[in-house]
Amino acid sequence: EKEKIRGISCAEKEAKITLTRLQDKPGVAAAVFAPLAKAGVIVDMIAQSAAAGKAAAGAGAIGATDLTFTVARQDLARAKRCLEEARAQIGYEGLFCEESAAKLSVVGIAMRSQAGVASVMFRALAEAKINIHAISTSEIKISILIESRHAKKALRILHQLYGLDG
Amino acid sequence: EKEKIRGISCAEKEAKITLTRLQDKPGVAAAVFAPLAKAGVIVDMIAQSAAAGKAAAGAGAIGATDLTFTVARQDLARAKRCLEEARAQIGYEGLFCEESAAKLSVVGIAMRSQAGVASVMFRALAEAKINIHAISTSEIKISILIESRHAKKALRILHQLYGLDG
Ligand SMILES: C[C@@H](O)[C@H](N)C(=O)O
Ligand SMILES: C[C@@H](O)[C@H](N)C(=O)O
Repeated sequence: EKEKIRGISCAEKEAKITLTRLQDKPGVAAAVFAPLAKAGVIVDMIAQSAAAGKAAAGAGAIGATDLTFTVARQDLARAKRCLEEARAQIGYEGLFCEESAAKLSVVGIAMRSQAGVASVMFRALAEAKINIHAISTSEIKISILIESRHAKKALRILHQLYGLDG
Repeated sequence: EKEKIRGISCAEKEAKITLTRLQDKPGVAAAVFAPLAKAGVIVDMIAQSAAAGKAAAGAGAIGATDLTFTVARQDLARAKRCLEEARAQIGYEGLFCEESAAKLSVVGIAMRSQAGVASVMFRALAEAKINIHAISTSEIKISILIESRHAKKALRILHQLYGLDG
Protein backbone atom coordinates (compact mmCIF):
# COMPACT_ATOMS: atom_id res chain seq x y z
CA GLU A 1 0.00 0.00 0.00
CA LYS A 2 1.54 3.28 -1.10
CA GLU A 3 1.35 5.84 1.67
CA LYS A 4 0.22 9.31 0.64
CA ILE A 5 2.96 11.82 1.25
CA ARG A 6 1.25 15.11 1.82
CA GLY A 7 4.20 17.40 2.20
CA ILE A 8 7.89 17.88 2.69
CA SER A 9 9.45 20.68 4.69
CA CYS A 10 12.89 21.73 5.78
CA ALA A 11 13.87 23.89 8.72
CA GLU A 12 17.30 25.10 7.68
CA LYS A 13 18.48 27.17 10.61
CA GLU A 14 18.72 24.52 13.29
CA ALA A 15 21.68 23.86 15.52
CA LYS A 16 22.16 20.41 16.96
CA ILE A 17 23.32 19.48 20.47
CA THR A 18 24.20 15.96 21.58
CA LEU A 19 24.83 14.94 25.19
CA THR A 20 26.58 11.62 25.53
CA ARG A 21 26.47 8.94 28.20
CA LEU A 22 23.57 10.28 30.24
CA GLN A 23 22.65 7.96 33.06
CA ASP A 24 19.50 6.07 32.23
CA LYS A 25 17.64 6.81 35.47
CA PRO A 26 14.68 9.05 36.34
CA GLY A 27 15.37 12.77 36.52
CA VAL A 28 18.18 13.06 34.01
CA ALA A 29 16.16 14.22 31.02
CA ALA A 30 14.28 16.63 33.30
CA ALA A 31 17.64 18.03 34.43
CA VAL A 32 18.58 18.71 30.79
CA PHE A 33 15.48 20.65 29.81
CA ALA A 34 14.73 22.57 33.01
CA PRO A 35 17.67 24.99 32.70
CA LEU A 36 17.06 25.37 28.96
CA ALA A 37 13.41 26.23 29.57
CA LYS A 38 14.43 28.67 32.30
CA ALA A 39 16.84 30.37 29.90
CA GLY A 40 14.16 30.64 27.24
CA VAL A 41 16.07 28.51 24.76
CA ILE A 42 13.92 27.42 21.84
CA VAL A 43 14.12 23.62 21.56
CA ASP A 44 12.58 22.08 18.49
CA MET A 45 13.31 18.38 17.95
CA ILE A 46 14.33 15.87 20.60
CA ALA A 47 15.58 12.33 19.92
CA GLN A 48 16.78 9.86 22.49
CA SER A 49 17.30 6.16 21.73
CA ALA A 50 17.06 3.65 24.56
CA ALA A 51 19.98 2.53 26.68
CA ALA A 52 20.64 -1.07 25.78
CA GLY A 53 22.68 -3.93 27.01
CA LYS A 54 22.03 -3.14 30.66
CA ALA A 55 21.43 -6.80 31.35
CA ALA A 56 24.97 -7.43 30.24
CA ALA A 57 26.20 -5.00 32.85
CA GLY A 58 24.54 -6.94 35.63
CA ALA A 59 21.42 -6.64 37.74
CA GLY A 60 20.74 -3.18 39.04
CA ALA A 61 23.29 -1.58 36.74
CA ILE A 62 22.29 1.76 35.31
CA GLY A 63 22.71 2.01 31.57
CA ALA A 64 23.79 5.06 29.62
CA THR A 65 22.33 6.67 26.54
CA ASP A 66 22.81 9.71 24.31
CA LEU A 67 20.36 12.53 23.69
CA THR A 68 20.20 14.83 20.68
CA PHE A 69 18.03 17.91 20.34
CA THR A 70 17.94 20.98 18.16
CA VAL A 71 17.82 24.62 19.18
CA ALA A 72 17.30 27.76 17.18
CA ARG A 73 20.73 28.70 15.83
CA GLN A 74 20.73 32.02 17.66
CA ASP A 75 20.25 30.12 20.94
CA LEU A 76 23.20 27.76 20.51
CA ALA A 77 25.79 29.66 22.54
CA ARG A 78 23.33 30.26 25.35
CA ALA A 79 22.17 26.63 25.37
CA LYS A 80 25.79 25.45 25.50
CA ARG A 81 26.54 27.68 28.51
CA CYS A 82 23.37 26.46 30.22
CA LEU A 83 24.33 22.84 29.85
CA GLU A 84 27.92 23.41 30.90
CA GLU A 85 26.72 25.12 34.07
CA ALA A 86 24.25 22.29 34.77
CA ARG A 87 26.78 19.57 34.05
CA ALA A 88 26.97 18.28 37.62
CA GLN A 89 23.17 18.12 37.97
CA ILE A 90 22.64 16.37 34.66
CA GLY A 91 25.66 14.10 34.60
CA TYR A 92 26.88 13.68 31.03
CA GLU A 93 30.18 12.70 29.53
CA GLY A 94 30.30 14.82 26.40
CA LEU A 95 28.54 17.89 25.01
CA PHE A 96 28.75 18.25 21.23
CA CYS A 97 27.37 21.19 19.28
CA GLU A 98 26.83 21.43 15.56
CA GLU A 99 25.91 24.82 14.22
CA SER A 100 24.63 23.93 10.79
CA ALA A 101 21.93 21.32 10.98
CA ALA A 102 18.78 21.16 8.90
CA LYS A 103 15.62 19.32 9.87
CA LEU A 104 13.95 17.63 6.92
CA SER A 105 10.40 16.33 7.45
CA VAL A 106 8.05 14.21 5.44
CA VAL A 107 4.37 14.34 6.35
CA GLY A 108 2.27 11.36 5.43
CA ILE A 109 -1.35 10.54 5.95
CA ALA A 110 -2.64 7.08 6.62
CA MET A 111 0.87 5.88 7.45
CA ARG A 112 -0.11 2.60 9.03
CA SER A 113 3.55 1.81 9.40
CA GLN A 114 6.50 4.19 9.38
CA ALA A 115 8.66 1.43 7.91
CA GLY A 116 7.55 1.90 4.31
CA VAL A 117 7.92 5.68 4.23
CA ALA A 118 11.17 5.56 6.20
CA SER A 119 12.85 2.98 3.97
CA VAL A 120 11.95 4.82 0.75
CA MET A 121 12.94 8.24 2.11
CA PHE A 122 16.16 6.98 3.72
CA ARG A 123 17.13 5.00 0.62
CA ALA A 124 16.74 8.06 -1.63
CA LEU A 125 18.96 10.16 0.60
CA ALA A 126 21.52 7.38 0.98
CA GLU A 127 21.86 7.13 -2.81
CA ALA A 128 22.79 10.82 -2.80
CA LYS A 129 25.28 10.09 -0.01
CA ILE A 130 23.39 12.29 2.45
CA ASN A 131 23.99 11.12 6.01
CA ILE A 132 21.10 10.98 8.50
CA HIS A 133 22.32 12.31 11.83
CA ALA A 134 19.17 11.90 13.91
CA ILE A 135 15.60 10.69 13.51
CA SER A 136 12.42 11.62 15.35
CA THR A 137 8.83 10.74 14.45
CA SER A 138 5.19 11.29 15.25
CA GLU A 139 2.25 9.39 13.83
CA ILE A 140 2.08 11.46 10.66
CA LYS A 141 5.60 12.78 10.33
CA ILE A 142 9.19 11.57 10.00
CA SER A 143 11.86 14.18 10.72
CA ILE A 144 15.57 13.72 10.23
CA LEU A 145 18.58 15.92 10.86
CA ILE A 146 21.11 16.32 8.08
CA GLU A 147 23.87 18.82 7.42
CA SER A 148 22.71 22.24 6.23
CA ARG A 149 24.81 22.01 3.10
CA HIS A 150 22.70 19.06 1.89
CA ALA A 151 19.33 20.69 2.57
CA LYS A 152 18.51 22.02 -0.90
CA LYS A 153 19.65 18.84 -2.60
CA ALA A 154 17.71 16.66 -0.16
CA LEU A 155 14.53 18.69 -0.72
CA ARG A 156 14.88 18.34 -4.50
CA ILE A 157 15.37 14.59 -4.21
CA LEU A 158 12.35 14.10 -2.00
CA HIS A 159 10.11 16.38 -4.04
CA GLN A 160 11.04 14.40 -7.12
CA LEU A 161 10.58 11.09 -5.32
CA TYR A 162 7.07 11.94 -4.19
CA GLY A 163 6.04 13.88 -7.25
CA LEU A 164 5.43 17.07 -5.31
CA ASP A 165 6.33 20.43 -6.74
CA GLY A 166 9.72 21.53 -5.53
CA GLU B 1 4.30 31.61 28.74
CA LYS B 2 2.31 28.54 29.70
CA GLU B 3 1.88 26.20 26.77
CA LYS B 4 -1.57 24.79 26.24
CA ILE B 5 -1.57 21.03 26.59
CA ARG B 6 -4.38 19.77 24.47
CA GLY B 7 -4.24 16.08 25.17
CA ILE B 8 -2.39 13.12 26.58
CA SER B 9 -2.45 9.64 25.08
CA CYS B 10 -0.84 6.32 25.72
CA ALA B 11 -0.25 3.47 23.30
CA GLU B 12 0.15 0.54 25.65
CA LYS B 13 0.89 -2.38 23.37
CA GLU B 14 4.19 -1.32 21.91
CA ALA B 15 7.33 -3.39 21.75
CA LYS B 16 10.68 -1.66 21.62
CA ILE B 17 13.73 -2.62 19.57
CA THR B 18 17.16 -1.04 19.92
CA LEU B 19 20.05 -1.58 17.51
CA THR B 20 23.40 -0.56 18.91
CA ARG B 21 26.56 0.75 17.28
CA LEU B 22 25.18 1.33 13.78
CA GLN B 23 27.75 2.92 11.51
CA ASP B 24 26.96 6.57 11.01
CA LYS B 25 27.19 6.56 7.21
CA PRO B 26 24.58 6.82 4.43
CA GLY B 27 22.50 3.73 3.78
CA VAL B 28 22.46 2.20 7.24
CA ALA B 29 19.06 3.47 8.38
CA ALA B 30 17.64 2.54 4.97
CA ALA B 31 19.01 -0.99 5.46
CA VAL B 32 17.15 -1.26 8.78
CA PHE B 33 13.72 -0.27 7.53
CA ALA B 34 13.69 -1.83 4.06
CA PRO B 35 13.39 -5.45 5.28
CA LEU B 36 10.89 -4.42 7.96
CA ALA B 37 8.74 -2.68 5.37
CA LYS B 38 9.01 -5.71 3.08
CA ALA B 39 7.86 -7.98 5.91
CA GLY B 40 4.91 -5.73 6.64
CA VAL B 41 6.08 -4.96 10.17
CA ILE B 42 4.18 -2.07 11.71
CA VAL B 43 6.72 0.50 12.93
CA ASP B 44 5.38 3.34 15.02
CA MET B 45 7.99 5.53 16.70
CA ILE B 46 11.61 5.97 15.63
CA ALA B 47 14.30 7.74 17.66
CA GLN B 48 17.94 8.04 16.74
CA SER B 49 20.32 10.43 18.50
CA ALA B 50 23.37 11.68 16.62
CA ALA B 51 26.75 10.00 16.65
CA ALA B 52 29.07 12.24 18.57
CA GLY B 53 32.70 12.53 19.28
CA LYS B 54 33.72 11.62 15.75
CA ALA B 55 36.25 14.44 15.71
CA ALA B 56 37.97 12.74 18.59
CA ALA B 57 38.31 9.61 16.50
CA GLY B 58 40.15 11.47 13.79
CA ALA B 59 39.38 12.88 10.38
CA GLY B 60 37.39 10.58 8.17
CA ALA B 61 36.48 8.29 11.02
CA ILE B 62 32.94 6.96 10.92
CA GLY B 63 31.05 7.37 14.15
CA ALA B 64 28.52 4.96 15.61
CA THR B 65 25.09 5.55 17.03
CA ASP B 66 22.11 3.63 18.39
CA LEU B 67 18.60 3.48 16.97
CA THR B 68 15.39 2.67 18.84
CA PHE B 69 12.00 2.09 17.29
CA THR B 70 8.73 0.52 18.31
CA VAL B 71 6.72 -2.15 16.56
CA ALA B 72 3.27 -3.53 17.22
CA ARG B 73 3.71 -6.18 19.89
CA GLN B 74 2.41 -8.93 17.62
CA ASP B 75 5.15 -8.03 15.10
CA LEU B 76 8.06 -8.31 17.53
CA ALA B 77 9.15 -11.86 16.76
CA ARG B 78 8.95 -11.25 13.04
CA ALA B 79 10.82 -7.95 13.26
CA LYS B 80 13.56 -9.62 15.31
CA ARG B 81 13.99 -12.38 12.70
CA CYS B 82 14.07 -9.77 9.93
CA LEU B 83 16.83 -7.81 11.58
CA GLU B 84 18.84 -10.91 12.44
CA GLU B 85 18.70 -12.02 8.81
CA ALA B 86 19.72 -8.53 7.63
CA ARG B 87 22.52 -8.19 10.15
CA ALA B 88 25.33 -8.26 7.61
CA GLN B 89 23.66 -5.65 5.39
CA ILE B 90 22.85 -3.29 8.25
CA GLY B 91 25.94 -3.77 10.40
CA TYR B 92 25.00 -3.47 14.06
CA GLU B 93 26.60 -4.68 17.24
CA GLY B 94 23.59 -5.51 19.39
CA LEU B 95 19.87 -6.12 18.89
CA PHE B 96 17.78 -5.63 22.04
CA CYS B 97 14.06 -6.29 22.23
CA GLU B 98 11.67 -5.23 24.96
CA GLU B 99 8.20 -6.64 24.80
CA SER B 100 6.36 -4.36 27.17
CA ALA B 101 6.84 -0.76 26.22
CA ALA B 102 4.24 1.98 26.32
CA LYS B 103 4.35 5.19 24.32
CA LEU B 104 3.10 8.19 26.27
CA SER B 105 2.41 11.37 24.30
CA VAL B 106 1.60 14.93 25.24
CA VAL B 107 0.08 17.12 22.56
CA GLY B 108 0.53 20.83 22.91
CA ILE B 109 -0.51 23.75 20.82
CA ALA B 110 1.52 26.88 20.40
CA MET B 111 4.59 25.15 21.79
CA ARG B 112 7.13 27.72 20.74
CA SER B 113 9.75 25.69 22.52
CA GLN B 114 9.64 22.03 23.51
CA ALA B 115 11.87 22.82 26.47
CA GLY B 116 9.12 24.07 28.77
CA VAL B 117 6.71 21.22 28.15
CA ALA B 118 9.51 18.64 28.23
CA SER B 119 10.96 19.80 31.54
CA VAL B 120 7.58 19.88 33.31
CA MET B 121 6.48 16.51 31.89
CA PHE B 122 9.83 14.83 32.52
CA ARG B 123 10.08 16.26 36.05
CA ALA B 124 6.63 14.93 36.98
CA LEU B 125 7.51 11.42 35.82
CA ALA B 126 10.92 11.55 37.47
CA GLU B 127 9.30 12.36 40.81
CA ALA B 128 7.28 9.16 40.42
CA LYS B 129 10.51 7.31 39.60
CA ILE B 130 9.32 6.50 36.08
CA ASN B 131 12.28 6.11 33.73
CA ILE B 132 12.14 7.58 30.23
CA HIS B 133 13.59 5.04 27.80
CA ALA B 134 13.33 7.00 24.56
CA ILE B 135 12.09 10.37 23.32
CA SER B 136 10.74 11.46 19.96
CA THR B 137 9.03 14.72 19.03
CA SER B 138 7.18 16.64 16.36
CA GLU B 139 6.21 20.30 16.47
CA ILE B 140 3.08 19.69 18.49
CA LYS B 141 3.85 16.45 20.28
CA ILE B 142 6.34 14.92 22.69
CA SER B 143 6.33 11.12 22.87
CA ILE B 144 8.32 9.03 25.29
CA LEU B 145 8.71 5.31 25.83
CA ILE B 146 8.31 3.96 29.33
CA GLU B 147 7.70 0.47 30.73
CA SER B 148 4.13 -0.81 30.31
CA ARG B 149 3.77 -1.35 34.03
CA HIS B 150 4.06 2.40 34.62
CA ALA B 151 1.56 3.41 31.93
CA LYS B 152 -1.57 3.85 34.04
CA LYS B 153 0.29 5.68 36.79
CA ALA B 154 2.05 7.94 34.28
CA LEU B 155 -1.27 8.82 32.61
CA ARG B 156 -2.82 9.70 35.99
CA ILE B 157 0.14 11.90 36.88
CA LEU B 158 0.06 13.80 33.60
CA HIS B 159 -3.72 14.20 33.61
CA GLN B 160 -3.49 15.67 37.09
CA LEU B 161 -0.54 17.85 36.14
CA TYR B 162 -2.34 19.38 33.18
CA GLY B 163 -5.78 19.45 34.72
CA LEU B 164 -7.24 17.21 32.05
CA ASP B 165 -9.85 14.62 32.89
CA GLY B 166 -8.22 11.26 33.43
C1 LIG C 1 18.28 9.40 29.85
C2 LIG C 1 17.07 9.96 30.51
O1 LIG C 1 16.01 10.09 29.58
C3 LIG C 1 16.57 9.15 31.71
N1 LIG C 1 16.23 7.83 31.30
C4 LIG C 1 15.41 9.86 32.38
O2 LIG C 1 14.40 9.26 32.60
O3 LIG C 1 15.45 11.00 32.67
C1 LIG D 1 22.84 5.62 11.55
C2 LIG D 1 22.16 5.91 10.25
O1 LIG D 1 21.05 6.75 10.44
C3 LIG D 1 23.10 6.52 9.20
N1 LIG D 1 23.61 7.79 9.65
C4 LIG D 1 22.36 6.69 7.88
O2 LIG D 1 22.36 7.73 7.34
O3 LIG D 1 21.74 5.79 7.40
